[in-house]
Amino acid sequence: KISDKVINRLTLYHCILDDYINNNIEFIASNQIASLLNIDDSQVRKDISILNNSGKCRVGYIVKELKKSIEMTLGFSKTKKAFIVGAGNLGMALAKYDNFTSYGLNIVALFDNDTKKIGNTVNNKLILDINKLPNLSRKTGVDIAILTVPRTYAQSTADFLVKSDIKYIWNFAPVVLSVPKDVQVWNENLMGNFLQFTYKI
Amino acid sequence: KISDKVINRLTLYHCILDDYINNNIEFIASNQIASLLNIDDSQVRKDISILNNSGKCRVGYIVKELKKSIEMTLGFSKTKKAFIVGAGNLGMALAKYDNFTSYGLNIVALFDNDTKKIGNTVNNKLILDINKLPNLSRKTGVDIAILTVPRTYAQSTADFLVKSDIKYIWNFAPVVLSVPKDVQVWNENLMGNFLQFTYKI
Ligand SMILES: NC(=O)c1ccc[n+]([C@@H]2O[C@H](COP(=O)([O-])OP(=O)(O)OC[C@H]3O[C@@H](n4cnc5c(N)ncnc54)[C@H](O)[C@@H]3O)[C@@H](O)[C@H]2O)c1
Ligand SMILES: NC(=O)c1ccc[n+]([C@@H]2O[C@H](COP(=O)([O-])OP(=O)(O)OC[C@H]3O[C@@H](n4cnc5c(N)ncnc54)[C@H](O)[C@@H]3O)[C@@H](O)[C@H]2O)c1
Repeated sequence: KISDKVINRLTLYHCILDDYINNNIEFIASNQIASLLNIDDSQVRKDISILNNSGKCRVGYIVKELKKSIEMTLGFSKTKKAFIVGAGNLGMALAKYDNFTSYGLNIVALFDNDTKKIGNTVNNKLILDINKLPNLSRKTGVDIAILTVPRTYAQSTADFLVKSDIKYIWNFAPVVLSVPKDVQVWNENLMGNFLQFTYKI
Repeated sequence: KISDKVINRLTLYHCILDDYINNNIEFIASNQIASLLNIDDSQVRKDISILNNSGKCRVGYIVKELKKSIEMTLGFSKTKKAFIVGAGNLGMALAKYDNFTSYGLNIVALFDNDTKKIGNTVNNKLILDINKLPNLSRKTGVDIAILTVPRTYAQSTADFLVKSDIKYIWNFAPVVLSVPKDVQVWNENLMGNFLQFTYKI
């Protein structure tokens, strides 16, 4: 199993490799990655060594092979279908973001309880009545929900999702959700990240 | 200095305490926090012990005091003024989010290069021409930029920000920016977080 910190770094390496490909550069050395991220060269080499095939050659790593290898290891090609629950400012921004599909995230539909929003489409995805979620989740096998409802409704909506056979919740609301042991929650703590950044200022 | 991991956990404890206050509960025990986050009770007590005043009493911690102490330690009351650069889907969602001010983040204005957007306001904040940023940054002393432009323009926009005396960039674009040593970048790696979550699925 790869640790969270290494997955985070591999994704950043992937961004760098993407840029190199856009600029038609074929090879990259580990110290070029290290200096861009302000980390140790030995750390980069250690991270790359866990990949099944790093594309290593005499002059460094072959960019396309290293990128492919990161994608295989992190499961980019494994499609993960998800619902967005809460078609507000953040939910809509996430729904309009096409880059998610290249990482394997496929947003199937959005759900809301606001009748003014239900029935609209965003980026070819329908906004449906939240009460239709249990049926659709069972019919499509979607078990990941991206939770972007206001904090006041986060826990009650999570309870509803759990009853609808949702097993994974990517939670953007600033609330620590209480869920059964067989449900996994990932708290996207945007403010926590900002405070980590500004704490040092 | 407090590590990133501890700051992240303290912010989640703060969310839990906020909920307790909304439900008029006066005391909390460390094991209640631990079980909500699925972590060790000893970890919670260790984190709290670094605060200047934990509000510890016979029956656990006084919720209001513990919350205040986390806010003091993480600098919630220290106002951090920032510009949003790129008034697109994500930039607008961040600009409309009022909860940022309770963490000390004050978004002063947005900047864009799209003439259709320049001159509009969102959540009482003006969308200005990006070329006005250097002047405004010097006049207001704002040195934090939240970068939400498309990946293709991220590096060139970062170069422009550095020339405009911006010292801190909260970067949402999936690009590793190359900046001088005296400029600090925090990569908000949303996809990296999602992959950490789904990698284990
Ligand atoms: N906008 C941001 O930049 C930002 C940043 C950090 C965290 N967050 C968090 O993300 C969440 C969403 O924020 P936002 O700015 O998009 O809020 P928003 O108010 O714009 O959107 C919330 C949406 O949820 C819908 N909704 C409410 N109750 C519902 C229910 N029971 N079932 C289904 N839909 C329901 C509303 O109708 C609305 O469309 C909030 O919890 C917020 O704290 C937002
Ligand atoms: N939307 C999401 O959910 C999401 C998620 C993860 C990452 N991101 C990243 O965040 C960034 C913004 O995404 P988005 O969905 O808001 O894109 P968007 O296209 O909706 O918005 C981009 C905005 O930047 C402006 N812009 C372009 N060049 C500029 C320049 N040189 N100076 C100032 N403004 C400029 C555009 O006019 C537009 O308003 C992208 O890099 C994207 O990869 C977005």
